Amino acid sequence: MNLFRLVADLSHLASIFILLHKIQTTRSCRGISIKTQLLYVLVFVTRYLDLFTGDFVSIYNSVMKLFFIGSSCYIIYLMRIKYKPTNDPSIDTFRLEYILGPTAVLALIFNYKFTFLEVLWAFSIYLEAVAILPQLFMLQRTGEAETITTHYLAALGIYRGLYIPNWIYRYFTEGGAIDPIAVVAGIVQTALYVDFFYVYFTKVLQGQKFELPA
Amino acid sequence: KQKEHEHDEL
Repeated sequence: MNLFRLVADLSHLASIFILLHKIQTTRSCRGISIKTQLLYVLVFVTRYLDLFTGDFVSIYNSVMKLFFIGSSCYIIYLMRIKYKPTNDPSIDTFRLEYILGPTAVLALIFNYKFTFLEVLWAFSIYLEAVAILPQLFMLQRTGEAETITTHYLAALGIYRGLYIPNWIYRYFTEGGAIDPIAVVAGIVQTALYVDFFYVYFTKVLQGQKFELPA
Repeated sequence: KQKEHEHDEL
């Protein structure tokens, strides 16, 4: 564990609390893509199957895994059941098969071992890299977002961004160890946030509303 | 030498 990784994970936790806070206080999931949230459930469930195989890493690791699975399912419950009327599927139109197909194929080709768990692990890594696309696509379509939603995205982006210095740090402190699948997918994932962060820094953090140029 | 790959990240 290093500081980059710890702050990254805390930022990931924060993003989930921000999202829950947004939904609970506004009693609405307006502006949130349920497709992205469903993809996160799939990401966590397929990646954390090792919870049940006895490959114990640490208490921290297991508690976080359980939290991510539980909270992502709870968010789906809020969006699909409790605040269902505030969920507008007509603007959440990214086609999931464009994400699920290619990531499944990639996982079958590029994995560390052709076993059930390793293929699902690789799939979850590729899937997480692009899971934010329906949300960003929705933002692009509506051209604006509530400030709290942008804080949610910023926290997620910080989490991803900080994993990169974490890997660089680990490379030098752990004798040249790298995880090429996680690193390549992680860099792609972080790159997807670049446009968002440009608007976040130049508008939201200056006290303006998040609005994309027409 | 590259270390054995392990999934210790979240």
